[in-house]
Amino acid sequence: DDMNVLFIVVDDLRPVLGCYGDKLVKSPNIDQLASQSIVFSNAYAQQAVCAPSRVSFLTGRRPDTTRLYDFYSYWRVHAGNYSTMPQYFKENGYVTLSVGKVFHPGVSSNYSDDYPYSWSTPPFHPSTEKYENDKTCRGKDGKLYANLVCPVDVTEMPGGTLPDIQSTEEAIRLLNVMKANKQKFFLAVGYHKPHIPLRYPQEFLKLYPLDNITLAPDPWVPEKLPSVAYNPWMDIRQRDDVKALNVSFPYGPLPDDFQRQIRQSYYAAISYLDTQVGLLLNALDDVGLSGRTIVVFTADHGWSLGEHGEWAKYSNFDVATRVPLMFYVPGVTTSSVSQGERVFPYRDPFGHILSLVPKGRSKKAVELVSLFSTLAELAGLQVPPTCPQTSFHVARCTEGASIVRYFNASEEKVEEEKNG
Amino acid sequence: CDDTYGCFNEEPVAFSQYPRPADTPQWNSDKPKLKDIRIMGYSMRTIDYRYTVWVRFYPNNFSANFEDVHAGELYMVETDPNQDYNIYNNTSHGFFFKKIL
Repeated sequence: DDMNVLFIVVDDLRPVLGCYGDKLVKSPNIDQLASQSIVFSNAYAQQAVCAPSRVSFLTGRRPDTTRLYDFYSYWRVHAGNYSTMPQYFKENGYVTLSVGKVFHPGVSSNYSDDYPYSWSTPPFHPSTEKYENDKTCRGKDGKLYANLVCPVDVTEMPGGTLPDIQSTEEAIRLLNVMKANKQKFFLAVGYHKPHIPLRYPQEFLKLYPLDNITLAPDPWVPEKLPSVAYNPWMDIRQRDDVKALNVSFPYGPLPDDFQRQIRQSYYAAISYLDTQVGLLLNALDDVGLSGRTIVVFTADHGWSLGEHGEWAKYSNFDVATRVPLMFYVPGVTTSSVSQGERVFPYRDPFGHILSLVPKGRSKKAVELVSLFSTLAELAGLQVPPTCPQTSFHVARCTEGASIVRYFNASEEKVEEEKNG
Repeated sequence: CDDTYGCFNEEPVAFSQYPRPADTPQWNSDKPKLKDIRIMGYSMRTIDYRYTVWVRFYPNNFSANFEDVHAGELYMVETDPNQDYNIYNNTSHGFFFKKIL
């Protein structure tokens, strides 16, 4: 039968998750999703920066074909009128919906998240998104700043909430509408955190006492790193708390204790994000659609946490390009779900953390540009053809082959069988 | 097998890239506008290595000149998983260069 698609994309999330082996992080809801999914350990973005990566995986074309390496062009005008993955689902009878940050806002998505081409209804953006970079972080002096490290009292925030909380509420509302209307849907939910500023409910700091936070294993600029390869992390330098440190350009370094504060807040922001994903997946159970919905969980690129003396993305290092990528496919990655069965009960990161393992794991090196063809194949749609060498004139083709072929040959199973 | 993903029994390859305005870090190195891009770093990854060449790039016609290599990186996953020891200049990398082309 027709499968729905819930596509969750997270901004600047590197695979710092329990299901990727991180021992410190509390991510029970994403780990629970992984326990029902195939998890790709070596998935990479085509470019470690928001708009180019998102336009690439949403069109199934590489940056050299979208010709977007910055934020300032719209592929349909600038390169070619390429169909997008949601557009393809829409043309195949799906209601396609966008909540939060799926396309990068602005020029690169025609100031419309590519609506109406990609989406059935105008994309939802949280009303509090506009305060993201305002002075809402309380300093030690009690004043408000636009900091990088920004644990907050949510009740004090403009509108008394945060963008990702609003996105989850809207996504849950849409799930109920789709259920009531018995419509098959492609719902894309784009979460903002842990993109900077690291602004999250301050209670999540309790999960990561600063004493438990170390520096990166290699916090120095490698001796033989070509200078062209180095990313001088300009965006975080503009934040009030980093500016006040007066760090030298381009190599810094940031003071050790502040490096640990950044890492601490990146982890706290992930646990906050995990609760939002948990509420969303719990709602999928509530509307009884967990057995009929493919769930994809990924990110647009990673983020350097001090490795190689770098912060943020903007480089070709693995820490900046590698992303979490997992697919939950009822009846494929797990046995079919019986009516009323709960697959994703909400798990509290402050509670007891179960140690869950992915249902399947593949170590194959795969790419986000393959998402379009992979999801088409999983949903039973015709897979777009491979693009010719030059494809600016071709509306629908893909430069990333489907990776469904790796679902069954996941190394874990092969190893288990080998070990007998 | 010459397609991006090779034969089933051949390790698949993941390609990434990143633009730069100059050979040394400057204020717009992180996010150069298209018109300011002068170099493109093309990376090729498998589960065994990451090979990157930083080559001359021409924004006016979106072309890259792989004969004008500004710098290179090569890291072997097994011996250097954190990519701290660039062995590009210590090894012959003709094989990688041919493969990335």
